Amino acid sequence: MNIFRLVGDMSHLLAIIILLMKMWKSRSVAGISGKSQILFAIVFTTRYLDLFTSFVSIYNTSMKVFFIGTSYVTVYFIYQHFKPTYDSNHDTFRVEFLIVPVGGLAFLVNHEFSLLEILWTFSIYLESVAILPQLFMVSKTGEAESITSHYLFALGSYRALYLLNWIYRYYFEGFFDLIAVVAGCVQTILYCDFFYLYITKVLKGKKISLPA
Amino acid sequence: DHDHDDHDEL
Repeated sequence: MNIFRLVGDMSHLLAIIILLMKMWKSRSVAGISGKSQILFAIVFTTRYLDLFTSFVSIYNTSMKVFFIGTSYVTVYFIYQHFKPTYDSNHDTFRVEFLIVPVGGLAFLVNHEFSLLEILWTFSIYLESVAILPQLFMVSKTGEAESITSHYLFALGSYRALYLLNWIYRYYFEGFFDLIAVVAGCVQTILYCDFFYLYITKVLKGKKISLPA
Repeated sequence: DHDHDDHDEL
């Protein structure tokens, strides 16, 4: 565990807590893509099946359980508890265009052709693009609440910090996982446009609003 | 080299 990974994990944790707090306090899921959140629930479920097969540490296990649990709570909030506030008209990204190619790629490019390993690979690839329905929704409505922007910034930062973690691990531990690194780069690149808007607008007290 | 135990990351 190095500092980049720890801060990355904390950033990921913070993103999830910000999102849950936003929904709970405002009693609303307005501006949140239910499709992205379903994809994240699929990501965590398929990645953390190793909870049943291997134990790494208390930290590792509790984070995995937290991520899986909160992803289902989030989906429940959007599609059940706060459903009247869910903006489905603007959440129109076609997720099959992500799931099908990502599933195919996981079958073709993986470390080992076994069920758990293919599901792990699938989750890594899917995570890299899972935010697209959310970014699509922001661009479609042309705006994002500040709290939603904070959520997206924390969520995007997490994988960017993992990139630093992988550079560190490559030099000091000889660890290198090409699948995770390539997917992590893709994931971080997708956030770049948003990072720019966040730094130039949200940090100066304005909310993100795009020209029509 | 790689095996599933390497997935100690989240």
